[in-house]
Amino acid sequence: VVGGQPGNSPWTVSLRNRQGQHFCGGSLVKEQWVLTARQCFSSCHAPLVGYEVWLGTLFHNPQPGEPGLQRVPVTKMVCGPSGSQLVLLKLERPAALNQRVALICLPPEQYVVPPGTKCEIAGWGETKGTGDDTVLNVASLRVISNQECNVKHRGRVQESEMCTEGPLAPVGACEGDYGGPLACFTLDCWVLEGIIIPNRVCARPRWPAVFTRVSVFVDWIHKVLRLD
Amino acid sequence: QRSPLNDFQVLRGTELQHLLHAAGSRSWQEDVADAEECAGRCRPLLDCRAFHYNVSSQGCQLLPWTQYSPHTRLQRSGQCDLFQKKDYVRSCIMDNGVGYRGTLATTAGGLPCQRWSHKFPNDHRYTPTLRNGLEENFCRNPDGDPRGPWCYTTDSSVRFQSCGIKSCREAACVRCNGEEYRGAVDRTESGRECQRWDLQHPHPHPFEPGKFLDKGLDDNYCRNPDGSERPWCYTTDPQLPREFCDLPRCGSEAPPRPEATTLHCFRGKGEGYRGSANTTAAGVPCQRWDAQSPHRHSFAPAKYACKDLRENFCRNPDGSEAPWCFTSRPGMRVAFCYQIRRCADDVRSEDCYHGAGELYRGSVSKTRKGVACQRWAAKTPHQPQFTPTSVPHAQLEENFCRNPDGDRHGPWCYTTDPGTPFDYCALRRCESDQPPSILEPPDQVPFEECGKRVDHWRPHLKLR
Repeated sequence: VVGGQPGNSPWTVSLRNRQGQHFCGGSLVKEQWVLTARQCFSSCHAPLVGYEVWLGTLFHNPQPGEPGLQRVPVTKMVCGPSGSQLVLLKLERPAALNQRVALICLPPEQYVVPPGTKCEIAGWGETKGTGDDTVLNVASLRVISNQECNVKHRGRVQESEMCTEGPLAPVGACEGDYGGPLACFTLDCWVLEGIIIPNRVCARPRWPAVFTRVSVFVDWIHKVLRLD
Repeated sequence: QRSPLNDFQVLRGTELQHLLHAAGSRSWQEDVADAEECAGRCRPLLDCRAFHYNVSSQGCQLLPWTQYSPHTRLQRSGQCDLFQKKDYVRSCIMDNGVGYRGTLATTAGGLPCQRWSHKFPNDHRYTPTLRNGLEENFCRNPDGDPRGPWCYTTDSSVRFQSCGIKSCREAACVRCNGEEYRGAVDRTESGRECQRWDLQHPHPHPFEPGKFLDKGLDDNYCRNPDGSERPWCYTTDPQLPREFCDLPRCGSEAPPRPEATTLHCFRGKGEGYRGSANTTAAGVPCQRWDAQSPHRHSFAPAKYACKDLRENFCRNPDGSEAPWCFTSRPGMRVAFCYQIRRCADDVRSEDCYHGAGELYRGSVSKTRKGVACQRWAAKTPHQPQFTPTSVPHAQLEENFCRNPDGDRHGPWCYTTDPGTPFDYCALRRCESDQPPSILEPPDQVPFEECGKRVDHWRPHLKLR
């Protein structure tokens, strides 16, 4: 995250490859399910042996045995509907919820976040030297309408996507954050409204960032959990 | 510091059954510490050619036969790993092949071999023993012939002939950087013996075979699991952790298949990407591959000729998760180029539907990944919630794609892939059909108790 601050986001998880390296973020939407970005995986049928989700830590490189750290293998991947750029990961066992690990709410189907809503992104990705690379960084962003966003993006932003404004200072998600949450505070709850997907550049000043709009695919998420 | 297991090839989760001997006819030795100790016991015994190692009881059962012995067959096993002496199961030879114990019984000229125990049609002075391994009429090299294993032939006019068994070095060649090399060479270019990949001594390492199933990390054979310039192995020499192997290159390098290369998007891990994106996702320009600054590296274009390491283009020469490059920023050595779009990997859609496809009544019956649909009336591999009788109006015929639950994302089906309960179909929305816009004023938001967190930041967390 560029332009963020060390912070707390108990639903944000770290995806780890076979070498134990962080490569993407994710959001804990059920005890045994993480929602992340399709871009993070080579295919919908990629072998998952050795891939893990790490939860309950703020550190990029937690020490083995760190209290609260949960390392759970990933056993299954379900790719979202075409165009969703989403993937659901099933964990080998449910994550233990506590003060460091929490679920994030899913929005109602087709819910459209009102422009101006205060949201935040979180991740252990590239900070471009603006933050502390060793811990989770969180940055605040404000939602703008697709209409406003499409002015700069020349109509390329789809309805299954949503945007946040591009502040004057460089603030936004970057490599290593993909799959992480855009969480918005609504009615006393944090709701997973967007998923960080790769944009053409990171945190470009005055340039709106594009996310996958989760509410368009909530029905698919519920269906996967129900039919599993 | 070679392990006795270095003389064995393993077949994980496999049991060797002898059809003429009852399973319990050979005793189990429970007083062994691990598979290495079993190997230590079997290796010096001339009548021990293999052993079972029970991974849960940690016992071992020595066996006088291998999978190529008569009346044997391999069987999947949840408890056992089968270790067989390499000389008995390898189809190539090391050095001059005096240790070869395979079952080839014809000469290079196609002549059947004479049984060693026979003195006719060609008389000779060899007497089969357990030690010299002159078994049946198999090719052997009892006199150390530099041309390798040979045999007397059944043709009286041709007394003996070489069997033409290839050396393990010649039996397989290296294509590109050897990531796919699956030969049986277990020596490095200086002649050191390789360490087994499933052992952590003398050199601990991260490449556990069970974690890298796609890298073929068998026994102690030369492999290239990390995108090095050519196959290598850890060595049994404590002083030298790893070393390249001396392997022949395949003839002319066939260029990558055109359909395997992409220019504007990447497929899978992007190993076939040949586009000209030359910045990282963070927008940092990439360093040229033929430059060593600001970052020194070993990916010289000349050593990775088939990886197209031109200029400073994003590439994936080492099997990483996606195309990447060394960056021009000193503080950032490498970075992925995730900004390159992924190619759609759906199969071509064969039909179209209107709205959400609830009224689709076509006969497409495969998913967007090309997997065949399960019949709606079937109960395996997935127990359906929607059946022809439970939702008659949906006309759930055969295994045709349908949308019995009004899924907004279109017709779907249960799949014949046990790991995928359901998936969307190889269908697209009809051109003339535009979905209703969702960008209406937001409606109310009912929530559960999720989405709560402790919001105040505890500085002491920065202190370990």
